[in-house]
Amino acid sequence: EISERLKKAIERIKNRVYIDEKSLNEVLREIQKALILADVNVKIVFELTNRIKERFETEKPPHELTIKEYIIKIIFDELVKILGEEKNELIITKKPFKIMLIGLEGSGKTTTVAKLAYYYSQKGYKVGVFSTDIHRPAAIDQLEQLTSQIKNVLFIDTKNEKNVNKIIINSLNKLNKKIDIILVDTAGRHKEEKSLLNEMKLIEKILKPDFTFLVIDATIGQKAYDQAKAFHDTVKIGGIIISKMDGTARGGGALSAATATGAKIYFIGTGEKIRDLEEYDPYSFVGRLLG
Amino acid sequence: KEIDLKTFEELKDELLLFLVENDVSYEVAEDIISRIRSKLLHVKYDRSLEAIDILKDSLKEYIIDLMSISAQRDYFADLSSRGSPPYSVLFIGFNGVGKTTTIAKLAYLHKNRGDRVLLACSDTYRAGAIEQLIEHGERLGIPVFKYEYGADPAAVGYDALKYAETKKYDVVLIDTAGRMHVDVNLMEELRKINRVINPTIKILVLDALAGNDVYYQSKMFMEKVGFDGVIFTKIDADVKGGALITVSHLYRKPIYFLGVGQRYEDLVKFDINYLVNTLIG
Ligand SMILES: Nc1nc2c(ncn2[C@@H]2O[C@H](COP(=O)(O)OP(=O)(O)OP(=O)(O)O)[C@@H](O)[C@H]2O)c(=O)[nH]1
Ligand SMILES: Nc1nc2c(ncn2[C@@H]2O[C@H](COP(=O)(O)OP(=O)(O)OP(=O)(O)O)[C@@H](O)[C@H]2O)c(=O)[nH]1
Ligand SMILES: [Mg+2]
Ligand SMILES: [Mg+2]
Repeated sequence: EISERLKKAIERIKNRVYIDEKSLNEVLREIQKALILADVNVKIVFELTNRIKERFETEKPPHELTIKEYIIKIIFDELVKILGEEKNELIITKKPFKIMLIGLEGSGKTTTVAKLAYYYSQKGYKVGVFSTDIHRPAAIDQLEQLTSQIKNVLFIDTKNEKNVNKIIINSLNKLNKKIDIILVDTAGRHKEEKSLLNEMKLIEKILKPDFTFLVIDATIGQKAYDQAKAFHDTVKIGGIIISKMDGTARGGGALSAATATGAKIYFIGTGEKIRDLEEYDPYSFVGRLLG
Repeated sequence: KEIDLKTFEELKDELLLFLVENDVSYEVAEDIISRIRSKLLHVKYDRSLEAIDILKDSLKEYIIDLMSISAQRDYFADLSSRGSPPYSVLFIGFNGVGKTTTIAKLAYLHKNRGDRVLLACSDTYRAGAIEQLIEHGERLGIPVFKYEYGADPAAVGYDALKYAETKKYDVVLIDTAGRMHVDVNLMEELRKINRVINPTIKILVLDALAGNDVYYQSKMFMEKVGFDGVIFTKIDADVKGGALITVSHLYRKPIYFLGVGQRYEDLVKFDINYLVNTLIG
C-alpha cells in the first residue's frame, strides 16, 4: 500500500539529525507516486515536490520537531495551502444568497444541489431550488424528485420553459422574500463545448450568483486541470465540491482543480443519498489523498 | 550497442510519465514498461540510434498492437454471432459515465439499420431515470419497457425480453442504475440481473475523462459480473485516451464504440487511428 511505502521512507529519516539527498529524494519519490496514483496532474505533482524539497533545504526546522515530523509538516502544509487549511465554510452574507453549481457532464451537480438543499435546510435556512438545464432529458424531473423529500425546500418547476433567460427571471420572481438561500443547477459541459461555455457565462450574467461551486468527480484523471481552468476562465468560481469519494478514487482532481481556479474545497460527496455530503476536513482529505 | 539494465532504468521514468500524463493508469503503465524491458533487454541496436528512441518505438509498437486487437471486432457482427433475435444488450457501469445516453445513441444506430428496437429501464432507483429513458424513447420513436421506481430491476429486464419475444423485436437495450464497483450490495444486484436476463452482450460503459479509477472499475465489473465489450464516452472532451489503453491492456475485450458528444449521432465505431493521432501522434 502506498502509505506503507511512504511511511517506511519517512521512518528511514526519523532518527537522523541531518538527512542526506538520497533519503530525501526517496521520500519525495514516494510522495510523487502517491499523488499520481491519486490522480493529481503530473505537472502539479512535480511542482509540489520541488517546493517541498526547496523548503526542506532552505528553511530552519522549528526545534521542537524531529526531522521526520518536520518533513510531514511541510508536505501537509503545501497540500492544504492549495486545498484549504481548515474547514472552509460558506458565509451566507445576504438574503437571498444565490448559489450556482457548474461542472463536467455526469460529475454529480444535480445530486449535489439536492444535498446542499438538505444541508442548509437542516441548518435552519429556507431554501429555494431550480434548474437551468434545458438540455438533459428529464433533468428537471430528477431535481424535483430529489428535493421532494426535503422539508423547507421550495422547488420551482421549469419543465416547460426552454429559454434560460426566462427560467432564471421567472424562478427568481417566484421565490418569495422569505427564502434565505437559492440553489441553481446547470447542465453539464466541457471545455470544447464553446456554445455551452457561452451559455454558462450568460447564466452567470443574468443570475448574478453570490457564490459558484465547481463540482468535480473524484474519478477524473489528468484532464482535471485543463477543464477546471476553462471553467475558471469563463465564470467566477468560489469553491469546489468533490463528488463520488465513496469509491476507490482518491480525488487528486480536486488538487488540480484547486490549483487551476484558486478555489478551496468546501464539501465532499460520499454517496447517492441527499445526506451523503460531508464538510471538507484538511486532515482526512490529505490522508486519503496520500493513500 | 545494446540496452543494458542501467540504461533502461535511467530512461524508463520518461516513458512511465508519458503514459501516466496521458491518463494510462499507473499500475498498467508500470506493467507495460516491464513488458517492454523484457523484450528490449540486451537487444542489439544500431550505434547511430538513441536508446530512448528505441524504447519509444517499442512502446508505440506495443500500444498499436494492443489497440488493434480492441478495434477488430464489430458490435453488430458479435450480436448476431452470439444469439438470435431478440438480442439483449445489458449496459453496466459507474455513476454518471453516460450509460443512458449511450443506450439512446445505440438505439438510434439500430433503428437506422432497420432493427425493431425495445428500450428497457432496469434503473428503478435513481431519481428521474425512468423519465429520462422515456423521453429518449419519445424523441427516437422507440418504445420503452418500464415498471415503477422500486421495482425489481431483474424483473423489468426479464419481462422486457419476454415482451420482445412475443412482439418480435430484434433487439432489447437494457439500462441499469449507475453503481460503485465496490458496493457489495449493488454489485450483487447486478449479478442477479445478469443471471436472470442472461444477455447476448454485456457492455461496460466508461468515462474517457477518468484516471486511475478506470483500472479499478474494469477489474471489479469484470470480476463480479463480466463484460463482453466496452464503450468509452466523452471522447469529445479533449481526452488523452490513456483510459482506452488501460482497459485494453487488462482485458482482450473489444472497444465497440466511442461517445463523441451528446447528440444521438455522436457514437462512432472505435478506430485505431483516433488513438494514434491523439495519443501517440
Ligand atoms: N456514489 C456516489 N454517486 C454519486 C455521488 N454524487 C452523484 N452521484 C451519482 O452520479 C450520477 C450522476 O449524478 P448527477 O447528479 O446526475 O450528475 P450531473 O452532474 O447533474 O450530470 P449532468 O447534469 O448530466 O451533467 C448519479 O447516478 C448520481 O446518483 C456521490 O457522491 N457518490
Ligand atoms: N460531451 C459528452 N457528454 C456525454 C457523452 N455521453 C454522455 N454524456 C453526458 O453525460 C451525462 C451523463 O449521462 P447519463 O447517460 O445520464 O449517464 P449514466 O451513466 O446513465 O448516469 P447514471 O445512470 O446516473 O449512472 C449527460 O449529461 C450526457 O449528456 C459524450 O460522449 N460526450
Ligand atoms: Mg444534472
Ligand atoms: Mg443512467
